[in-house]
Amino acid sequence: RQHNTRDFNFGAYHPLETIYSWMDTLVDQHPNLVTKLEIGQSYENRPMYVLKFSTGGTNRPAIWMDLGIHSREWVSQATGVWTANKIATDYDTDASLTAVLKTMDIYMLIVANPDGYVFSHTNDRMWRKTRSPNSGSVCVGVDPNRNWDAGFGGPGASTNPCSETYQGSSAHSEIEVKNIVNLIQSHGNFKSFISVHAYSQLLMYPYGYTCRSAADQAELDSVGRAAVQKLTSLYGTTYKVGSICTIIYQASGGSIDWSYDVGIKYSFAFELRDTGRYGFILPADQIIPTASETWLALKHIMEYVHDHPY
Amino acid sequence: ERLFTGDQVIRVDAQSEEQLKLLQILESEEKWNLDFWRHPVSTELPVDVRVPRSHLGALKEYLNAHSIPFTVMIDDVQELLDQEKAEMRENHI
Repeated sequence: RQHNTRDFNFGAYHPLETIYSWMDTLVDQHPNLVTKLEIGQSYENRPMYVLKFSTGGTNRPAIWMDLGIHSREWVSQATGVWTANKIATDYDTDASLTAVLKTMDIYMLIVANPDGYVFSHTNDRMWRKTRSPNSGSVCVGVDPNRNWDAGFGGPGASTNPCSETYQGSSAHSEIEVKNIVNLIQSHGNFKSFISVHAYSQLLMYPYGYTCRSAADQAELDSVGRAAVQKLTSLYGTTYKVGSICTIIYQASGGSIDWSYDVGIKYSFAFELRDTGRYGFILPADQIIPTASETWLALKHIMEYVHDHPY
Repeated sequence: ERLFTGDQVIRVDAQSEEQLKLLQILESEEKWNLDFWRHPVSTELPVDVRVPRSHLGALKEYLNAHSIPFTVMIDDVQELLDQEKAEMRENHI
């Protein structure tokens, strides 16, 4: 196992086992801040590991971040690795991050769809969904971002198992989704839920299953715009901000709609960069710039959540 | 392992609601095994679609026939994937 995180190449894509092994190294390096929790297993029995960043207390108000729920969006998992390292190494030196971690915990699921991620490395680089079989169909997998109990089965999701946006047989039918739901519900004190995807350069907030405005739409919009302003300040990457329904399309069964409806007000979804050239096949040399600019937006959201307890 | 040799990613800029509708028809018909990386949702956002090599001609013909402007964003998907894999191998070593 690598005995220090310094020689880990954050500017490269890594297979699942390397990411999991690196997680152990990060925990070893920062035993008073980082712990690794197994929140359950995937359909093919791979562990789902969450990195918990905590300076103590019990069941503190918390911030959730998941990445890579769509497995082919490799820059999202890679951004998760870089961001986890950033939080661990900047704690105690970055004043605002340190203030957040004084009273809040951060939970980060870097590979939210491990089966799909492995499959995208070994069999089909364009794989997006989970890898669970669909009875009565030759087609495999469910779109894990249409499987949440939020407008489930509505517009923007498909009932066809061969579709890339297949919703699954029922809400939370996918164990990968269920594991997250169980953690969030058993913890009960999450204040922000951030789901990171790629690509399109968008920062979105609820709703997707309806074009009706969320009760906190104005606040979420202003937090989102301020966060994107910070992101753009680094390299000029432009983002659009808005609700899922107005900015892209009506999409039912999405994770941040579910988190918002269970009371987690500060729910956001990122679609990271591609800058218009590579789509899902973003070259590895853009991982660190992407993660660095995204961090400015993430930090803004975390600071805001910390400063606006509810 | 699935290969994408000769597949291209086409970036389409729908100029009107009507052209958007034509793209949405393509998407819903699951015609030609198109893989929409960015869906036809608004004339303000580009549509990116990975097209299997076997259907490239037919799709380009369809877009030209309806005067829907497009550019080739990725010329050969497999080439880019081979580069990505080579980089990962090198890094691993």
